[in-house]
Amino acid sequence: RILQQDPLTELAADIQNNTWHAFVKLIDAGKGSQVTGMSELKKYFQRFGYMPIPDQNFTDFFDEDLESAVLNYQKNLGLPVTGKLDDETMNEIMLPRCGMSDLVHDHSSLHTTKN
Amino acid sequence: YAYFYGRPRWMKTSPMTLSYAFSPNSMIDYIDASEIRSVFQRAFARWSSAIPVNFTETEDYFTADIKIGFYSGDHGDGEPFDGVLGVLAHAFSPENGRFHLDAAEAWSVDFDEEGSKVAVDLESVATHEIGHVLGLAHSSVKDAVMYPSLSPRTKKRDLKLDDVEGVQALYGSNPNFKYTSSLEHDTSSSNRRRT
Repeated sequence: RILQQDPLTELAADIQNNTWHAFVKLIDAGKGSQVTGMSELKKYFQRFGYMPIPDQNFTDFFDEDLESAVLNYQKNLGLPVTGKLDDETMNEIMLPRCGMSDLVHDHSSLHTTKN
Repeated sequence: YAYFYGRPRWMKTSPMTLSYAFSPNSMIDYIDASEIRSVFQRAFARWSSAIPVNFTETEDYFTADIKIGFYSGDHGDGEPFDGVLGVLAHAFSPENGRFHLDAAEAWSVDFDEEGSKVAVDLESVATHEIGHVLGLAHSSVKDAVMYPSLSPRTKKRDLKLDDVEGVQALYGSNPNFKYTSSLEHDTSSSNRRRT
C-alpha cells in the first residue's frame, strides 16, 4: 500500500486536529495483531457503547472483546460485517460524530432522566 | 430508530409546548445570534411538523425546558468535549433538556461563507440533537438524521422516514403531517452499503 495515495490517509491529513485521525494506522488489523494505539480504539468503542465493561486497563492486543466490539459496530451501523478494521469501518470510525452512545445501556450518565 | 433505556419521553399535557433558551454565557460569537436563532427555529420546526409538539423560544434560560449552549472541554457533565471534530455535540434524554455543542468546532450556517475544511453544519447537528432531546437514540439507517456520524462540510437536515416513524411512536402524529418524497431513504447508497 502506498500510503500517500490512500484516501484514508488523505482524509486524516485533511482533518489534522481530528481526535481520531491516529486510528488510520490500525487499518487492516485483525484478531491476534498487536499495534500501538489499539488501546485507544478500545476506549473509543467503550465510550460509544460497544465495550460496556467500565474502567478496564486496555491493551494494544486485538483480542476477542475488540473483535466482538468491531462486529457489533459494523452490524449496528450497516457496515460490511467482517470483524476487521477494514477501510469502510475505519472511515466511519474516524468521522466526527455525536457524543451519545450508540447502544443503549441503563447505566450511562447521559441517559439519566432528571427525577 | 431506537430509544433510550426505559423509552423516556416528555410527559407534558397535550397540546404539548416545550420552551427552549440559549445560554446567556456560553455561545459562539462568530455567527450572528439572529442566524443561530433561525437555524434552531428551522431545526425545531422539522420535528414539530411530524409530531403534536410545539417549540417556543424563551429568554428565561433557567426555566426553559431545553437549555442550549456551546461548551469547551470539560464542562461539568462528565462528558468533556475534545476539540476540533471528534465529538461534535451531545444532548440528554427526556426530560432533562440539556443540549451541548462543542465550541471548538468550526460551526457553519453557510458553507459558501465558511471555507474551513472542517466546517460543520450547525443546522444538521441541531436537528440530530433535538431528536435526542425528544427521546430518540441513534439509528442504524445511514440516511437518517439520527445516524451518529456527520462528515465535515456535509448537510443532513431533512428528517427521513425512520426518524419520523420513531418520533411519532413516542408522541403521535401531527394531524397536519404530510408524507413527502424527501422522507424516503437514499436506497442506492443503502444498497451499496449492504453489498
